[in-house]
Amino acid sequence: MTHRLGVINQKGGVGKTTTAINLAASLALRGLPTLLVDLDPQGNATSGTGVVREEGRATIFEALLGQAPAADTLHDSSVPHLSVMPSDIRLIAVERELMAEERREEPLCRALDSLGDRFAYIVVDAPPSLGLLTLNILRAVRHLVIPVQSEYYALEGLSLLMETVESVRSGINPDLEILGLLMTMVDGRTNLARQVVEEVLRHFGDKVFRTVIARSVRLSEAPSHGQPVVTYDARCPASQAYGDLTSEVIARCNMS
Amino acid sequence: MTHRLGVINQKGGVGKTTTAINLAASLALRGLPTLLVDLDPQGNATSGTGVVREEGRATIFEALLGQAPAADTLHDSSVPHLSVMPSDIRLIAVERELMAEERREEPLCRALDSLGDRFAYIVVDAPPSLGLLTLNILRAVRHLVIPVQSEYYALEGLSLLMETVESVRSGINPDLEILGLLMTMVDGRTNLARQVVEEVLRHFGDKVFRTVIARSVRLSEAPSHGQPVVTYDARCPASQAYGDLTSEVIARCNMS
Ligand SMILES: Nc1ncnc2c1ncn2[C@@H]1O[C@H](COP(=O)(O)OP(=O)(O)OP(=O)(O)O)[C@@H](O)[C@H]1O
Ligand SMILES: Nc1ncnc2c1ncn2[C@@H]1O[C@H](COP(=O)(O)OP(=O)(O)OP(=O)(O)O)[C@@H](O)[C@H]1O
Ligand SMILES: [Mg+2]
Ligand SMILES: [Mg+2]
Repeated sequence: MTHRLGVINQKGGVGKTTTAINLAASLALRGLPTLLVDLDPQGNATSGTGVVREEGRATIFEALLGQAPAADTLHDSSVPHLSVMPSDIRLIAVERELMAEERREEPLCRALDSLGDRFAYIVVDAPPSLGLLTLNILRAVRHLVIPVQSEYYALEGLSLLMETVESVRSGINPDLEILGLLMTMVDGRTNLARQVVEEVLRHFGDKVFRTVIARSVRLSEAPSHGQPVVTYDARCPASQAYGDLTSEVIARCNMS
Repeated sequence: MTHRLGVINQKGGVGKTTTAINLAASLALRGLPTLLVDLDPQGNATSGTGVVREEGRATIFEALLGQAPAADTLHDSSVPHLSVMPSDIRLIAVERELMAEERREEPLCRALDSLGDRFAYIVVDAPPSLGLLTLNILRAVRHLVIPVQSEYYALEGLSLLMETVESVRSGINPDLEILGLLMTMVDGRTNLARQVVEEVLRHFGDKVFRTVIARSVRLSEAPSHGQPVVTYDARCPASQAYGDLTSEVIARCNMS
């Protein structure tokens, strides 16, 4: 049984990639075979884990179009038990390539199905939009982790995101569930951050992870070293926080 | 003669909306009739200027599809001389609606052309992607302001952005120019921010605006009051910085 998690939020810069990388790495460090899928044409999850796509190999683009098996696109990472399906800039064109297809939201689901049960967890990083790539994630996964930056604009986008999730649940993926909302980049010294956290707790209650990710410069330094923060600086508060988040994610996945 | 500026960067959360709002507001506060166009379905530029779209009126969505004149979509804001063309959630569907059209990159240009010379400046806020909405901006404007967050991932996306601009210049909009790159959210205390700023200066030299926007909590508080920071707290450092940026923008527009 593979647990499939999508890390989504159409608001830009809220910590999707940072969460996807460090959650996947923390799961792998516990010995759980984990796959990180980079479905964002920007490719930040690919470079943030230090993976360099091998030229000439099939990519996620061919796998989505059914032109190559998903298994051919997998790369090892520097973290034991962590595999990565790297991004491809051609993902930008997926919307156009799949326009004529009947079931345009199916390709990612088909690609992940073809991998069978070789992974305990699959974590998918989404681009900042609610277009076809994110729709493919909403169809393919069972659980969503929603990073919410403790800023005003981040609050605004949540109702649209929730509506989109509901319409997917009543249509193409009835099993879809929100595993939790994760407060990110929280600067405890500012009133704004406290107000936003309170607002999110008021609306979403237990759906909000107890773990909160504080603003931390170590998190923004790690990508330039091509490493998740949990291996770049395992003892820093950000690594502890992502470790705590991982425990919550495992517990919630096992409960549902 | 109307100066048309696009504020673009496919990386999410780098300060596009914050820059578009405060640049447009600062231009208006100098008595220059200015239009802020919100081409992001998230609608942050609309709410960040406190504009509430009137029900029943034509929106930017109809204007792009040629079903209503752009002039019908304009709203006043709380800032004198600043008009806003509010966003519409249906912008998400523009990619699908325009798929069959020959010249899918033309609609925004046609809509702005129809406004004639009533504005001295038009500032367009882009979504975090290089899809059809951003392509419409690249076709319709003459100048680009590119916010660059002082973070590692923000550097990664710049080469793709530059390639896209070049291909537009050699195709659908030969007049397109990069007015400048704006360093945003700079925390002078961290090495990372200094390294990123140095890297950007090394690559882009004079194209980088002298003005740098430091990280400032006032900037993230202002949207919850529905106001640009330049009116919410005119004396704070962030407002001064956006004022300085506006002087640079006016000078560069007049030189080109
Ligand atoms: N808790 C944190 N503290 C400080 N910086 C952070 C934190 N989390 C992420 N960052 C940094 O903030 C920036 C945005 O984070 P990230 O790229 O993960 O967001 P995203 O939602 O994936 O963005 P996009 O919408 O472009 O995909 C990155 O430069 C990252 O290194
Ligand atoms: N200089 C700054 N200091 C502190 N916070 C800032 C600064 N500039 C912007 N912000 C805040 O950071 C967040 C991201 O900024 P903004 O929404 O303007 O980016 P964007 O590029 O428009 O994002 P998107 O890609 O989602 O459209 C917002 O919550 C904003 O209030
Ligand atoms: Mg990302
Ligand atoms: Mg924005």
